[in-house]
Amino acid sequence: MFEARLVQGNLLKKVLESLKDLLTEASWDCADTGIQLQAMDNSHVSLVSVQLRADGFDKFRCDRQLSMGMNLTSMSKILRCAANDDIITIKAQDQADNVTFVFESPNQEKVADYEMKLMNLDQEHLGIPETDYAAVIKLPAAEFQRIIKDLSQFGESVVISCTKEGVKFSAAGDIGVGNIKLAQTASVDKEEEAVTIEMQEPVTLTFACRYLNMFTKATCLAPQVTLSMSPEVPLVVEYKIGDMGHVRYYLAPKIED
Amino acid sequence: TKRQKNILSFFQKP
Repeated sequence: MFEARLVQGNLLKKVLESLKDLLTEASWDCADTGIQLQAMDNSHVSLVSVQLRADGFDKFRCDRQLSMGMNLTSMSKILRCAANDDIITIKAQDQADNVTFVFESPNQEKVADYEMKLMNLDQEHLGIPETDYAAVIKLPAAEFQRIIKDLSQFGESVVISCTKEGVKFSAAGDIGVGNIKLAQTASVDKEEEAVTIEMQEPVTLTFACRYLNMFTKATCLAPQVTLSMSPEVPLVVEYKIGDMGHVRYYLAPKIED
Repeated sequence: TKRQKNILSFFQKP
């Protein structure tokens, strides 16, 4: 028996919004420690990793490990039927071929349940090596979204360059060149408005705008986003899911042949 | 010109 109840059901709605453009189907791996998902996009350029810890749920029961293969477009359609303040429960029997989503209004006066067929998906989890990143940048998630959106008008790629002075985002194309520089914030009223940079060595990498734009669908999840970069390795774009986990996107850089 | 790398060239299959 698997059952996970989340009073803050809108977190799950937001997680699905942040995945559905990048992934069409994926497996949710459930264990007594929580729920995890790892999947690559169709063109194998990026990888998404989601973690939802058991202790972040209001009720969590997972008698035996199970992997629930789901069509994320369908899951997203179902979750859109839940109101933002609904309590969401996910339920499945052991070795079941379907999953049930239950949405309860806060006053318990409306209860809806939706059943969805599970899929058999080929599991292929990749090993992500432990990496000490050369630069770790934290910035407001909405600021990052704006920067990527603005620079996407100029070209297909964004160059992210991090030095002690700050971080620079650049794009070039037919209409011209755009550069956006962010300095580390000296002092801020709110922690979530801060730009912080932890840098071991300067690093410059080039990434496809298309993917960065899809990652920013997770902006609704968290006030801040963390970018971790090292020379010639994938960028990590991380959004926290409340205090129960994270969505991490890994994006392969564009590299000189 | 830079070429888009594949994520599989960085992360290992089990």
